Amino acid sequence: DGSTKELLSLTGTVPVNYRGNVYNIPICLWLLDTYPYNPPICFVKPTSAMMIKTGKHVDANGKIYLPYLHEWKPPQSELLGLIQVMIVVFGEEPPVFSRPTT
Amino acid sequence: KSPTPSAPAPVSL
Repeated sequence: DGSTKELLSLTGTVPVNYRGNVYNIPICLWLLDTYPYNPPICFVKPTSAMMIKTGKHVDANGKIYLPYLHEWKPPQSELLGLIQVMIVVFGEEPPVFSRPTT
Repeated sequence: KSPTPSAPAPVSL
């Protein structure tokens, strides 16, 4: 409708253990003005040296889809739980891979 | 100091 809002975003990395190594997956969480009643909007923020691996939980824009977000119910659902779910999910299916250095 | 972002090497299929 053309309206704009100023939102709070949290940017950082999530420590993920994949095949025995720990990687710091860069993510950004956008908190809506209706937070915590609505889940944050989450993105993977690949650096220039990374490429997004689309899959069940990540689309081509890096947007993250998780049951935890879809079934968000405060106060049980909160950021710490969300990040813990990301650590598990990304440990099985990393959302980003480093670009092959030609 | 926040950790430096890193990602696994692509798995060669």
